[in-house]
Amino acid sequence: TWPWSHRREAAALRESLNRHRYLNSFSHDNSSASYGLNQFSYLSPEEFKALYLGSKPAWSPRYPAAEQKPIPNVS
Amino acid sequence: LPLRFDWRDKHVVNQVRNQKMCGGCWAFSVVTAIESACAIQGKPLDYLSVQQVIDCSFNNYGCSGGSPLSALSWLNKTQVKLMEDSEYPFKAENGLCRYFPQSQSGVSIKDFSAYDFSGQEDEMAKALLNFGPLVVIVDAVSWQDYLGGIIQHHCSSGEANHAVLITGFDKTGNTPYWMVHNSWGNSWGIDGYAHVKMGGNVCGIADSVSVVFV
Repeated sequence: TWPWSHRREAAALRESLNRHRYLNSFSHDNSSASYGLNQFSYLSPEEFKALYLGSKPAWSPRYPAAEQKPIPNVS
Repeated sequence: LPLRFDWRDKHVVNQVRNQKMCGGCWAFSVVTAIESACAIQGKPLDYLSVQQVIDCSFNNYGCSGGSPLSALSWLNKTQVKLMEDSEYPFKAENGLCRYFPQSQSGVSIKDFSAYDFSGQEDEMAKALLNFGPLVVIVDAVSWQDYLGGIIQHHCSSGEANHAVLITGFDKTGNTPYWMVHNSWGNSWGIDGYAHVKMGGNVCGIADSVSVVFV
């Protein structure tokens, strides 16, 4: 008899737990990122993206790395 | 390059803020970079108004999203003076742009530059050292579940959806990483920061890198 919003959050939380298992399966050493419950776990990925990921992709020119010139042979 | 460098150690980076339920990361990253650029020049480390950028940067969409490059371009073209945060506080929703008299003190930018540093992250580290914290855009979909450690997988280049600020790097361990200042409050990640592996353009962190000059 939970209200719809609670059921939605519970479903998002279950989905988060499954996601954490998958994301953590890639950790090979103790410096690798770990994933788990945090303040966003009650949001579905779609809700999270809509609310918190507000930047658009952008194009920038390639950085002109300093040109390396060969040093001529000198005696 | 030093093995480790962090602008926070120079006391020129403000605390991580919380964008709440407003997709204004693009404005947070730009404003935090401007605050640091001012402090690097010896001015006080003040909090400037993110809300002013959200409300007034007409080429963006406020809390519905935007681009740091468009915001920098707008700041540069209009020479708008950014007010202090206390004068024009953050309210996590779009508002009407407030205008201030020219006599009012504030910070305007002198210029900015933006480059794709993919494949050249050591050059990117040099830019960080020479100019200050870097505004970058990343694919942060998997950051929803991040707790700590060095992000090395589960994100792509070329699919940016979030803007953040790089304040430093650490190459002392087996996995070198960027120190990434986020805007989701300091209870997220490592006191509000994420660590992202250096090299390999992880999460597209080197795809579009901006520096601001004040």
